[in-house]
Amino acid sequence: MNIFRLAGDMTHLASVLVLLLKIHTIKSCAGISLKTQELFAIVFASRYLDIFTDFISLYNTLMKLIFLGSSFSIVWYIRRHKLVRRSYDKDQDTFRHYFLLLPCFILALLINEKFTFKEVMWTFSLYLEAVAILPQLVLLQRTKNIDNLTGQYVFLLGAYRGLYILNWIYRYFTEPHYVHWIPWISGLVQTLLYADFFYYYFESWKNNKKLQLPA
Amino acid sequence: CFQDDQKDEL
Repeated sequence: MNIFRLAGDMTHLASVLVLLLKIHTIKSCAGISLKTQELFAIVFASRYLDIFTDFISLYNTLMKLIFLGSSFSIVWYIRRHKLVRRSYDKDQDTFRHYFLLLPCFILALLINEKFTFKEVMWTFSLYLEAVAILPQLVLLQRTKNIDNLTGQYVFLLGAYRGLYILNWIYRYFTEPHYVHWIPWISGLVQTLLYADFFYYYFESWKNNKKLQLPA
Repeated sequence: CFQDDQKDEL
């Protein structure tokens, strides 16, 4: 475990906690895309199929449980919680996320490291994670007043992706045979999707203004 | 195995 990987995991964890805290305390999911949250839940469910079969470390198992638990409870909150449900802006969150699932799955069937069930599902989760943020970014662009917590949530997610790239570069130079094109390319695509958001996030931060994305 | 070192990532 290197410092980039740890920092990446911690920003990822922080992003999820920020979101859960927002939903739990103010009982509102305004500005949050249910589509993205559902995709993340599917990402974790298909990636962590090995959670009970392969033990890597206590840290690894705990983090997997946290990500599974938090992603499904966020979806539960938005869909089922009496108050949170009311704050969900269904009419703005219109991205057809089903259209992302099939292409990702077909791509995972075609391009993978090994043609086994677990491996294809793992690859599928990587492809899906790369594009899962799209409904959230579209929703952000439509939202007139992006609240601070939502902005910080997306910022932390983007930071997590950036740190993972640094982690891969570090591991490439320090570990023998560390070459993984599938996670690298999908991870790079994912990080690039945040580039535009980051630009406006830093601009608003620099000018001490509220974050607003151009339509 | 060359695949498994990646599986320690989350």
